[in-house]
Amino acid sequence: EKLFTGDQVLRITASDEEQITQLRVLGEQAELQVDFWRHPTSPGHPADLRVPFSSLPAVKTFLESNNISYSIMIEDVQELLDEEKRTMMKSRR
Amino acid sequence: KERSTSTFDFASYHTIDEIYNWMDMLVEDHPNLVSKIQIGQSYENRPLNVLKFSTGGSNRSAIWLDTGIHPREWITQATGIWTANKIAEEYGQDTSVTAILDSMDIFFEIVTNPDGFVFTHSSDRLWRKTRSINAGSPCVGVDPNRNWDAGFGGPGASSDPCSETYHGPYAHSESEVKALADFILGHGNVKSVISIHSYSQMLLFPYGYKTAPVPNHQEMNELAKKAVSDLAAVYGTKYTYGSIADTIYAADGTAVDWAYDNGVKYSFTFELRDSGRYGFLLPSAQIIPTATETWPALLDIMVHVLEHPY
Repeated sequence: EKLFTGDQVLRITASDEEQITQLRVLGEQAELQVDFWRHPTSPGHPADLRVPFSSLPAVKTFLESNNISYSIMIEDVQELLDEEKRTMMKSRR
Repeated sequence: KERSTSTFDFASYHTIDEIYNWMDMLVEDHPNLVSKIQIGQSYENRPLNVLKFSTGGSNRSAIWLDTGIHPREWITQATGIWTANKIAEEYGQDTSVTAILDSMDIFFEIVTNPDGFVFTHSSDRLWRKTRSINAGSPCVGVDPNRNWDAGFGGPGASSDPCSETYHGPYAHSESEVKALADFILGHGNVKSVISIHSYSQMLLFPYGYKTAPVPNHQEMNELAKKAVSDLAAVYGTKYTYGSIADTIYAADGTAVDWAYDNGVKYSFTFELRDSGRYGFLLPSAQIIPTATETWPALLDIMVHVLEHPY
């Protein structure tokens, strides 16, 4: 079973087309293994990016060095997944 | 196992076995309205089950609904279950539903990508694609909403099998896509395709593979405007709307573009809600609110289709 311990989802808001292009370039860097949950579309429209724990420093550095604003939408993906499983089990009981 | 649709917990997420059992129960509970048909098999040989809502007639005009082509979008399949139940319950009660089903059939595929859905329960909750093996690549699966024969292989899809938006080796390479396309073409009288996703809060229509407007763009835009307005009236959830290319980005090989190009004039795709905190992990407590607010928008489209025959 794939675990997502420490993975975060970042909510990113690009301010212009150049930043959108930078985000797309970020998404194409296979070694980071990021996963756009919501793709960057237009300036001011949020994009959501799941970032594996091991890639968090690199991705956050990339965003900050390019002045791309972001917030942490989900602190720890695995915690939410565990909660979801607990809810399903409780519902079954 | 649940023994009746009346005791089924619509406010919880369910496994594929539970959903398929529930579909059988719905058929048992509404034998004169609902039947189940199998339109094909998935890559891993799971049945592709479709609920048919029909009050009779032969090859009537039809509305196609599907949920869950991207399996990790769990709120979508859950909304599909609630909606199918609502259609069955409202026939004979609600004037709009009754009018629709007195003239038209509704086909509803609730688990459009069963292999992927099972995989999200067993191995990777965040899986998006099918589970077909890609020759020469260690990466599994094709994005089934980039696999349709509508601008296939162009911008907005990836040729890399390891990408989440991999379009596949050729159009309709995925059995889940081919079965659906063959069904719609074989039926020949499908007037509307509504393909439901999550979670960007949008109501979209063709095209995604080109920026040119569809010939009835104004009609689609006005209908979408009314639908999202009626949706927002329930809980205040704000949707954007418009063509895929204008509203999100260029996306090739999508289901609704294929449907439109194959003569289905009223082709829409929903992106259901997230309030901005959970994404694909939307808590089950939000299933019923999501389905409830989506219902009037769906009904708007279906009534429009009924009232605008072509």
